[in-house]
This record gives sequence, C-alpha cells and structure tokens, in this order.
Amino acid sequence: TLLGYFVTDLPIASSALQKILRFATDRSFNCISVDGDMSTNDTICMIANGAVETDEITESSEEYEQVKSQVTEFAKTLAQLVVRDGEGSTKFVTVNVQNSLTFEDAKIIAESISNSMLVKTALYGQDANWGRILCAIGYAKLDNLKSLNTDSISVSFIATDNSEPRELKLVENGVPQLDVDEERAAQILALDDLEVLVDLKTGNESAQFWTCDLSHEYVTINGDYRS
Amino acid sequence: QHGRKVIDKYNLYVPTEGVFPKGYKVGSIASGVKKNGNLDLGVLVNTNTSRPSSAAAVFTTNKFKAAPVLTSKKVLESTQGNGINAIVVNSGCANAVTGELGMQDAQEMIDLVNRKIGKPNSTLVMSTGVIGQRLQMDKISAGIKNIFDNNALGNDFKSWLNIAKSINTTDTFPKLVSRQFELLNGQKYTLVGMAKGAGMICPNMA
Repeated sequence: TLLGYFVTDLPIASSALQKILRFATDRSFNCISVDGDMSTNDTICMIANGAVETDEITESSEEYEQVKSQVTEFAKTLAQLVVRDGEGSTKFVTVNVQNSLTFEDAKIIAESISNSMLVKTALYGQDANWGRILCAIGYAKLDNLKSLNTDSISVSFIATDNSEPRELKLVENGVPQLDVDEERAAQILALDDLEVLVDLKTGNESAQFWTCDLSHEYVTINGDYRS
Repeated sequence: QHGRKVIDKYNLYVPTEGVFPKGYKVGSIASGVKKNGNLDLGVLVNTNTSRPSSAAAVFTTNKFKAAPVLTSKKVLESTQGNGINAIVVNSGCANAVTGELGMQDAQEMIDLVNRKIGKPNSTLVMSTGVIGQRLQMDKISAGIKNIFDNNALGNDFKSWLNIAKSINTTDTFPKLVSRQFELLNGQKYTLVGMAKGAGMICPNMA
C-alpha cells in the first residue's frame, strides 16, 4: 500500500490545492511500480494551513504554476523513495519513453515495461535482455498503434554514472543490435541506478516511470506477510 | 545471482535533520497493533489559527476501497476540503474489506481525534497493513488518547521522523522529505512529506 501526505504552511485555496495535488500525483506517485499491484488503501493527502503570511494561492495567482511545479518535483522525490525501498530491490530504474504521439501512450508503454516481472528479474540478474523490454512494449494496452511504429522504435540502456559511452543501443529503428557490447552492458547493468530509454519517433510527447528489480528478498518478505 | 547484494538504504535515504512548516505538531506511539512493538499509530495536527486550513487528497481506484479511504473521501466531500486540521494513520492493519464494522472503526478514529482537537468533521484517516482483518480498536483508541493526554505531540525532527516510521509496514526505511521553497515574490514556505510503501505498489489514484 502507498500512503503519504504533504503539509505546507502556505495558504492555498482548496480547489487549487486539489488541482495541484492531482497534477503532481499524475507525474509522481501514479508513475511508480514495484510489483504492479494496486492496493485497496492507496491515499495521498495534502494540507495547507496558511501559517505563512502571504496572499492565498488560487488558480489565478501568479505563483500558482510555480507552486504546482515545486509540489510536483517534491512529490517525485518522495515517490522515488518508495521505489528505492521496493521490498528487497537492488536497483532503481527510470523508464523513459520519448517522442510518442501522445503522453497517454508514452505512459502506458512505460508502465508496461515497469510492470513486467521478466524485465524486472532480468534487471536483478544484470542480464541485458532487450527482448523482454520489446515484448512488454508490444503487449502494452494501447487504444491503437499510432504511437508505436515497429520500424522506428529504438531501445537503449543509459549509464547513470557519467561513464562513456553513455548510451548503449539495443534496438535502433526497429533493428536489433545483434553485436551488443556485452561487456559495456554488464557495466551499465551493474549500476544501482539505471535508465531504459525507449524512443518511439512518432511524436513529441514523453513520460517517465520509475521501477525496480525483483529480487529473492521480495518473495521472502511477501511470502510471509500476515504473520 | 549477480544482483544479490545488501544496500544500507536507511543510511542512504533517511535524513538526519529537516526544516518543517509552521503550525503543525505530530505524535506517534506503539499501540500494540504491530506484533513487533514498533510505532504503528501517528497523528498530525494543524495548530495554526491565523486562517482556516485547506486539504485535498487522491485515492486508490481499486474497486474494493478500504473503510478509511471511503471515510476520508466523505469528510473531504462534506467539507469541500476546508477546515481539515488533523490526519490519523495506523499501520499493521489496513481496515480493508471489513464491511460496515470497518466503516464504524474508521469513523471512530476520526471522532476521537476531532474530540481531542475540539473541531468536528476536521480529521482524515488512513490505514495500512493486513487486508481483511478488523482494527483492534481498543489499542487504537487507547493510543490516540495516549498521544493527546500525554502531550506527545511535537514539531522537532525526531517527532517528524517517528511519525514517518509509524506508518511503515514492511518498509526498510522511513520516507521523510522536507524542503523550503521561495515564491516569485520572495516569500518562503516549507513543505514536508512522508510516504510509506514497499510492496503492493503500482498506484493509480484519482
């Protein structure tokens, strides 16, 4: 279950607060996956008590967009900590889907990769199994295939430690890179933080999801929860 | 087997200090619901009286919404998010799939806190833990009374860290983030946030 709350001393009108929280959640807590399960209790709430002496923030305030953006970045930080916990996880993985025709399609594809148990076990085992990533993209529950062109899609692992080459291409314009540098792949997959980049080249929208690997520890913890 | 390693997440991700917003106090206690004796009940109270507070929330879209989800939703709908001054959270038992009795238990948690802060319809409730078991209300009620009657509410770092711990279940570390921001007009404000979650995580809240 995900529970969380933010509190602030800023005065924010309740309708503006609801919009800010909804916007922030859609880009943070609604973009994380540890195991693909949705709880009966997931709740994020926010209180603004107005202890700071300043004008109340409403949707028409000059500061509204700024506060919305600050709350969103803050929410991302907190949401990412949940993934970093991940019940025995050893890797924090950013799934970045870019150049999609729509934001919704980018998010659905990112979520599909993030929820794949086989992608997650491959990440745990540090296996550069790009086939499982493509497979998860292929069964993503898209309404139609306008964002997904099998001739233009590229998939890469991205190193997060500033080492070069930063990008290791696995599939380029729909063509698998059969001579993948396995040594470099092993180096990237050994990092605690990873990025999987999917470039759809069908539009300009992008979405990020944060996920983790699936470890033996996860099974140990969840095989014995009620006791 | 390459992946097997131990990461000291507590040291990596848990802060040792923080900056906290004005006008809030928090308290937590081990009520006894968790079998291991860990903190399992937390209360957050708004103490600012300079103007009314506002609140908002997003909830699970799971069809089997737990009693605290339905109850908090009802509070927010009836108040339009105005005048919410407290949050009470328990861990160890989710009060989910508990029917009408579970609804009564969630409401009782809210009523207890409302009475203690002297404001009706002013509290949100959250629960997390095992699904399909009733709350041990004797322990929860005693815990809430204990926090208020012993004035166990504070606004120091330890109080905030402890309330973050009190909402944990199988989490390997408490998730507490605090930060000060500056508006375009130069006014500074503070945000503090805490979350719990380790498994059963792929929320789609609305």
